[in-house]
Formats: sequence, C-alpha cells, structure tokens
Amino acid sequence: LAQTIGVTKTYSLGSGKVCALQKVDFSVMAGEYVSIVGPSGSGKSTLFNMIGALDQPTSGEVFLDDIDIAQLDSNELAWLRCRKIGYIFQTFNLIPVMSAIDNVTLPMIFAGVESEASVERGIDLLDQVGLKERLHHRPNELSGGQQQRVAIARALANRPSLILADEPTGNLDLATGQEIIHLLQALNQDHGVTIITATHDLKMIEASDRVVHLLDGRIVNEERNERD
Amino acid sequence: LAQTIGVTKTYSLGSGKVCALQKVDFSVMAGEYVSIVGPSGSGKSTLFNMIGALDQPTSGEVFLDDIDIAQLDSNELAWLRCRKIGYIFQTFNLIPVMSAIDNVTLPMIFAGVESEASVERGIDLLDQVGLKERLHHRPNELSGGQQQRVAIARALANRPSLILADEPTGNLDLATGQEIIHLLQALNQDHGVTIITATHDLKMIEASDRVVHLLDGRIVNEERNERD
Ligand SMILES: Nc1ncnc2c1ncn2[C@@H]1O[C@H](COP(=O)(O)OP(=O)(O)OP(=O)(O)O)[C@@H](O)[C@H]1O
Ligand SMILES: Nc1ncnc2c1ncn2[C@@H]1O[C@H](COP(=O)(O)OP(=O)(O)OP(=O)(O)O)[C@@H](O)[C@H]1O
Ligand SMILES: [Mg+2]
Ligand SMILES: [Mg+2]
Repeated sequence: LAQTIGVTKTYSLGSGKVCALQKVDFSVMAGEYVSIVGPSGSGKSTLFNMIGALDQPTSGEVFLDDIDIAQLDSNELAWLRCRKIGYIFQTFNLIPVMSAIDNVTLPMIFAGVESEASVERGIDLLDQVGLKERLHHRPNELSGGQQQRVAIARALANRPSLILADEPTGNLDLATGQEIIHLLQALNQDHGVTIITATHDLKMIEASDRVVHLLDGRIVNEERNERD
Repeated sequence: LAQTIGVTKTYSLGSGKVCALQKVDFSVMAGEYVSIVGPSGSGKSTLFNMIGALDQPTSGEVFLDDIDIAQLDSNELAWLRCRKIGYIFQTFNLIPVMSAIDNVTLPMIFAGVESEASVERGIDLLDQVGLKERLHHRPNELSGGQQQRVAIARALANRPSLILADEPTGNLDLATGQEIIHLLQALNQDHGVTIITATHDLKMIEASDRVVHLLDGRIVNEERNERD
C-alpha cells in the first residue's frame, strides 16, 4: 500500500545540514498495522510527512498504491490527503477558531459530504473518542488530551484507507489511551484499514503486527509481533 | 510552599457551564515532589494554571509562600511567574519566530541577567536536555519531543524554586523521558526545588514523594511513595 525507496531528507539551515532520514526503505502492506519506534529526533514524523505526501524527500521515491506520488499534480495530492489518508498530527494542528465538531466535519465538507450527514458522522466520531460533551468547545477550551482526541476523530472522518497516527496517545492517561488503541485496532481488524503509528506507548506497540525501529534517520531493526 | 483552599473553576460557554475544578484543597510543602494523575479532562492543567498564577479561580484561594496571590498586583505576579515558578506547558508554548537558544534565554533577559551569562546558561540547559546540536533551530525545525525539551530547558532558566511540569514526557521515548525524570529528580534532591508534575508516565509517578489523584475536578485519593 505504501512504500518508500531510498528516501533521504536533508534540511539545510543557516547553521548547517540536518539529515533527518537516510536512504530509508520502508513498506507497508494493505491491512497491516505497523508501529515505528525510535528516540526523539530519530525521524518518525519526517517519515510520516513523506508517506502522507505533506513534504517531499530530498532524494528517493514514495509510492502509494504503486503510484509515485512525485508524479501527482496538486489536485491529485489534495484528494489523497483528504480522502485516502487520515493524518493524526503529533501537535494536533486543529483550527483554533473552530469548535471540535467543526474541526471534525471540515474534511467531510471538502470531500463533498452534505452538511447534515457530516454533522451526524462528526458527532458519532467525537462520541467514539469520549467527547460528545465537548462538541462546541474550541481547542483552547479543551484539555491537551481532548485536543488530541479531536485530531484523532478528524483523521477518521473520511474513512481513510491509511491512517498515519503520530504519537496519538502522548497526552492521554492509560485508560483513555487504551480506548484509542482499541478504536484503531478495530478499524484495522474489522475494516482492513492500514495503520502506521509513530509511538513510544508500549501498549500501542504490542497491538501492532510489526515494529520498525528508527535511529538517526535509519531503519535499524524490525520485528514481527506474534498476535493471536 | 503552595496551597489551594476550596478552589473552584467554572468555565461558562454558550453551550453551558463546565466545572473544571470543584473545591480543591491541595498543598505542597517546600522541597516536595508531587505527581498529579487523572484522566484526560480531569482538571490537571487547570489546577496548574491556578497554582502558577496564570488564571484565577472562580472561588477559593491560592497561596504561594503563604501569600494570597489574588492580592498581588501585576508587577508582583510577573515577578512570580518569571523568577519563582518554572512552568513546562503541556503544549510547549514556544515562541515560533525564535530559535531554541533565544526561547531559553528570554526569561533570563526579563530577569535582568546580562546577555553573555544568559547565553552560557542557555547552552548548558539545552545540553542537559540533549539539544546542544539544535541551539539555532526554531520550533518548526524541531521534532515534537525536541520542542518539549526546549520548553523544559526554558522553565529551568531562572532557577525557580517551584516547577510546574505539565506532562513533560508526553512526547518523549522512554530513554529520553528517563533523562528528564532524572534531571527533575536531581533538582529536587540536590537543590530542594519543589516539583509538581501532571503526568501519566508511570516512571515519573514512581519518582515522586506523593501522588494525588484527580477525577472530574476533585481530589479523590492521595498516596505516599515509599522512596529510599
Ligand atoms: N524543518 C527542519 N529543519 C531542520 N531540521 C529539522 C526540521 N524538521 C525536523 N528537523 C530535524 O530532523 C530530525 C527528525 O525530526 P522528526 O520530527 O522526524 O523526529 P521524531 O522522530 O518525530 O521525534 P519526536 O519523537 O521527538 O517527535 C530532528 O533531529 C529535527 O531536529
Ligand atoms: N477555556 C475553557 N472553557 C471551557 N472548558 C474548558 C476550558 N479549559 C478547559 N476546559 C475543560 O475543563 C476540563 C479540565 O481541563 P484540563 O485542561 O484541566 O484537563 P487535564 O486534566 O489537564 O486533561 P489532559 O490530561 O487531557 O491534559 C476539561 O473537561 C476541559 O474541557
Ligand atoms: Mg515526531
Ligand atoms: Mg492537561
């Protein structure tokens, strides 16, 4: 479903070059649940930006459904990011002036879903992440973990076939984190949604089929989980 | 050192009232290391805003060093927040247009520390959190966990006697998180700094003297840790 071949990402700042990813070969099969683990600064979010078509590699290719995304025009990329991929950002990236329900329905409006159906689905998604009492709160009227859960609900809005979850439980207590892990697991097991998470949450790692270790921008290890 | 008496915080939105804290009696002795735990949305950050004088209770009092902070004028409050209290925000709150080193030295400039000494201390603090290679990166040129560590370094800049750490390891892998736990522990044990953390990190909770459980804006349980 998703593949990076020889992906390198180098940032050039006034103070020098930072090599965030070095020749990363990474692939995920449709329906897989993969966790990417590694120290802070090892390149997890950068890899997600490559796979999610939010940024371009300095060299190497990224394929989604066997299509080289560097060949897509901006409309095709927009469609990918809106319909095919659900991105849960590490720093949430909610729209500050919009309420929780409006943040969640926005991608559906972009996808052409009519207003009543999108509000109904938005309420259902926010209920699934425990926020049905917070529909009309704006991000600054929500706790950190509540903002994180709005970001999660939003990523699921258009029923994406690929979810990129960047540290989705970082701001959650263990019980709420478990609910999110089960939510993602159910999408994977019952609906075949492909899930890639960047995480250091051991429970989330346990729930995945495969764990890929990143260190200083390189994949250094990979292990399969024996799941029943 | 810090005490809340009957602190209640109610937010009124168009859609109704939210009672974030209900008659909370909470106190911390000088030199203590206390963890506040509780589900997402239970009131941890709100309690921190009360203690850190960043917001006012709807009713009840907050005392710092036996002074009712509601009686302080804005200069006295500014001094408190700059010199006495170090606040590590759950969502970092770094200044986007400034580099890591400038973010860390800013509180020192406000405290009247002269420029060369503040840069020297800033570099040392960033080194202590593993970021001496990232001094000139701005927040959007840093990973999530690196931004969190800049926020930690900044909170320590003026050698506060009270640190409020709101989920300081939420974006960190276990090894980096351990470094932060040891850093805070050393400040507490070697320098008598009072530390209050809001966290769901079990390792951080283990490191504290006392654990206070919050649920729906109320303290529901408290336990002492037997530490060697
Ligand atoms: N725009 C940028 N310019 C320069 N360097 C950058 C930029 N963005 C990221 N980096 C650097 O690239 C490296 C990888 O960053 P990335 O965000 O992918 O790490 P990460 O594994 O997600 O870390 P974390 O667990 O802390 O979120 C980091 O060392 C970071 O400082
Ligand atoms: N400005 C606001 N207006 C309305 N409600 C608010 C506001 N700020 C916070 N709340 C609500 O107050 C409650 C407590 O929020 P708080 O941020 O203290 O929780 P928390 O324990 O820090 O949660 P988390 O673990 O998710 O960070 C939440 O239910 C939140 O929705
Ligand atoms: Mg990251
Ligand atoms: Mg909070």
